[in-house]
Amino acid sequence: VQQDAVKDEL
Amino acid sequence: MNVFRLAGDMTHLLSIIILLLKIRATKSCTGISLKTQELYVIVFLTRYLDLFTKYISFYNTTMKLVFLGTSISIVWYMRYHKVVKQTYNKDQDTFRHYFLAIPCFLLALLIHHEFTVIEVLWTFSIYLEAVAILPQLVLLQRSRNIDNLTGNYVFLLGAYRALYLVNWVYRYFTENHLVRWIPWLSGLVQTTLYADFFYYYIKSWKNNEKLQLPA
Repeated sequence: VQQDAVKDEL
Repeated sequence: MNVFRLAGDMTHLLSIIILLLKIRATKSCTGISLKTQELYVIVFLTRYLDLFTKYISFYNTTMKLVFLGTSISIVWYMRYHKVVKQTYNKDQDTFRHYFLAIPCFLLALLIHHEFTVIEVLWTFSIYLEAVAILPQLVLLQRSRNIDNLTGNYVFLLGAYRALYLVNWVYRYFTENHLVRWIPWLSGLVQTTLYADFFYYYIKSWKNNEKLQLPA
């Protein structure tokens, strides 16, 4: 879940 | 989405638009490193693999398509456009960019968040983006006079990741102290590589003189 938050960036 | 990240994305978009305008308007890519542009295409291709599998938002999908489309068209112009390709400084743009890509890939194989194809390639794109500007900075030092559009392009490109650093600080404090070492440290390296360019760019802007990087 941690990394998913990053994936909303370009 | 926070204002720092939006400002970062807009700055990034503006830098690419400026480069495309320079190439299309002047039909010239003098002073632009094809190696750096090719590395950016690899960065976007390996970072946006989930473009069709994960829908985050209209904005996210649109921007990914714009970044992919513009970066690929810039490489196309510099490689295949009959007029533009003549203006490419082939003999000065000699940085061996594979020496950048391969260590980044090996590092991504070693240090990542989870060992899946998507995640390792995403991590590779983060590491590669940090160093992708190096061929361009080397070319700028070699080319005696840097035209304004090229200078502005590189400045905005450096500024976008600096804004992302601010965005990460903001998100750390507002999203239960989410820690993301990989993009943070890579972003820090990326922005630091621009440090001396920023210095000379701001100095030339203050003294209203031509931008010159020391050889």
